[in-house]
Amino acid sequence: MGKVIAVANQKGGVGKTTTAINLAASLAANELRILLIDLDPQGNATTGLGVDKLGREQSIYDALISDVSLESLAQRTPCEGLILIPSDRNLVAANLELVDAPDRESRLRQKIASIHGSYDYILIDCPPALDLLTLNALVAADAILIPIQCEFFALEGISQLLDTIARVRDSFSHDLPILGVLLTMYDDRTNLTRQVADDLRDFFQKQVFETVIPRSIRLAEAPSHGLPILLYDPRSKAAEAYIRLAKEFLTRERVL
Amino acid sequence: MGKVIAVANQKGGVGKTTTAINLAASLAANELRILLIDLDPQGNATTGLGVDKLGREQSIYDALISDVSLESLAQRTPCEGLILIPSDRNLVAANLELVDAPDRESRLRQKIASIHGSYDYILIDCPPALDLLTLNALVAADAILIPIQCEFFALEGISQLLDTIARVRDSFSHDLPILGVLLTMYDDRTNLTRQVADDLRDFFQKQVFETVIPRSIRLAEAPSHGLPILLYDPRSKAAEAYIRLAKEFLTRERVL
Ligand SMILES: Nc1ncnc2c1ncn2[C@@H]1O[C@H](COP(=O)(O)OP(=O)(O)OP(=O)(O)O)[C@@H](O)[C@H]1O
Ligand SMILES: Nc1ncnc2c1ncn2[C@@H]1O[C@H](COP(=O)(O)OP(=O)(O)OP(=O)(O)O)[C@@H](O)[C@H]1O
Ligand SMILES: [Mg+2]
Ligand SMILES: [Mg+2]
Repeated sequence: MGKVIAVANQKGGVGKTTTAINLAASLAANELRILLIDLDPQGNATTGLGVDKLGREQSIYDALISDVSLESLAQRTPCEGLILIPSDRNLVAANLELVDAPDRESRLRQKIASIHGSYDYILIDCPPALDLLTLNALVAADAILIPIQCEFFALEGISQLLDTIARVRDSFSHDLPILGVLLTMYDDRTNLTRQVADDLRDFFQKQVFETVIPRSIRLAEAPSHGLPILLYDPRSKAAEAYIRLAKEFLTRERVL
Repeated sequence: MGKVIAVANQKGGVGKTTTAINLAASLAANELRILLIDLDPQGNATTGLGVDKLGREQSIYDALISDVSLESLAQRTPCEGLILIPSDRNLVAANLELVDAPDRESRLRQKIASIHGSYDYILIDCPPALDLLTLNALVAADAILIPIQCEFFALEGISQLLDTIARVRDSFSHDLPILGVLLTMYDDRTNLTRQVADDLRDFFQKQVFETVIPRSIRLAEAPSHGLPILLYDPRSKAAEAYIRLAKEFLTRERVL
C-alpha cells in the first residue's frame, strides 16, 4: 500500500519529469491508484499534465511549510486514476524557509503518512539539485528511481547522488534501495550513447532497467498539450517504452 | 576590463555548461584573457576542460566560505588564455552554510573585485537552480547570458528567471541587463523547435542571439576528452557556431 518512489537525479534535463509523468500515467492505466507529487519549483509535472498553476491558491509548498494536508491539494488529471499534488513558484523559497525547522528533512514523509492508504504508488518528481526538497523526497521514499541520459556529464553526477543516498540511509536509518536506473533519450545511432550505456551497465549491473526510453520528439511535444504520451500518441515507440517500463517497475517493486 | 557574465537558467540540461566552456574557449581564441568560474557542485565545467577534481584541495567553495582568494585557485586549461576556477562537491553545502552570513549574496562579487583587472571577461557557469549560488553569480554579474532549449518545458521557467533578475535589480540596485538569449540544441527538422523558437523571438525580440547552436553529437563527445569543441573538432558546425557566437557576444557587449 502506498509505496513511495522518488524520481531523482541532480543532473539537469535527464528526463525526471518526463519519466515521472509517463510512468505515473502508465501505472494508472494498469488500474492502480497513483499519486504524483511535483516537488520542483519549475512545476513542469504540473503543466505537463495540463493542471493550471497560476489560478491556484495552494501547492505542495503550503503542505511543507504549514499544516495544509496533501488531501486538500489533490488535483485530477487527464488520466483516470492519476492524482497530482501541484507545485508553484513559492517552492523556491522552501529551501531557505525550512533550514531552521527541527524536522526539516522529514516534512514530506510526515505529510504522506496521512494519505498512504489511498494510493498504490506515490511518485515524487524532484528538482535538479541535492537540496532540502530532494532530501525530503529521499527521506519520504521507499525506493529511488534514477533517470540517466547516456552522455558524459551524466556519468559525473552519479557518485554525488550515491553519496547523498548513503547519507540519508545513515542519518535517518532508512533503507532507500535503488529500484532501478533508467536510460533515457537513448539514441542507438551514436557511439557516445552506446559507450556510456555500457559504462552504466558495468557499474549498476542488474539495477539498470531492461526497458530503455528512446529519444523521441513525440515525448517532447506531449507536455505542450498537457497530456502524457499514452494519451497524446498511444502507438508511438515512446508510449510503448513507458508501458513496458510500468510492467518492469511492478515486477521489480514486488521483490524489493 | 573584467566584465562578468553569468551563464544562467534554472531549467536543467539546456546547455549552460556547454555554452560556458565553448564560448570561453572561443573568446580566448580571440586573444582575450578569459576566466571561467565553475559555480555548479556537479563540476561539469571543471571536468569538461580536463581539470582534475579529485586531487584538488581547494575550490570555489573555499573562496565563498573562507578567505581563500580566487587567484590562489586559478587553474590552466587546454586553451591558451583561458583560466578556470574549479568546483567540487563541497559546493553543495555552500547553499546551507551561507544562509546566515550577513553578505550571503555578495560573497562572489567581493572575491571577483580583487582579480577584475587580470581578465577581459569572467564567465560564471551556474547550477540548475535559483539558489544562493546562482544569486551570487547574478549579484556579481555585469550581464546575464540565458541558454534556452527550444522545447516546451524551457518556456515555462522563463518567467521565474526574469522575476529573479528583477529581484536582484531591486534589492541590490544592480542593473543586470540580459546580454542575450541563446537558442541551443536547435534541430530545425522538428516543428517543436521552430514553434518554440518563434515564441522566444516574439517574447525576447532583439535579445535573442542571431547565432543558434545546432544539436550536434560532437558537442556532447568533446567533454569526455576534456576539450572544448574548438580543440576537439574545429571544423564542426558546432565549433563554427560558438566562434560566431563569440563574435556576436563581443559586438553586443560593447554596446551594453
Ligand atoms: N526520451 C525523450 N526524447 C526526447 N525528448 C525528451 C525525452 N525525455 C525528455 N525529453 C525532453 O527533454 C527535456 C528534458 O526532459 P525533462 O524536463 O523531463 O528532464 P528533467 O530531468 O525533469 O529536467 P530538470 O532537471 O530541469 O527537472 C524536455 O524538454 C523533455 O520534453
Ligand atoms: N548543441 C548541443 N548538441 C548536442 N548535445 C548538447 C548540446 N549542448 C549540450 N549538449 C549535451 O546535452 C547535455 C546537457 O548540456 P549541459 O550539461 O551543457 O547543460 P546544463 O544546462 O549545463 O545542465 P545542468 O542544468 O545539469 O547544469 C550534455 O550532455 C551536453 O553534452
Ligand atoms: Mg524536471
Ligand atoms: Mg551545467
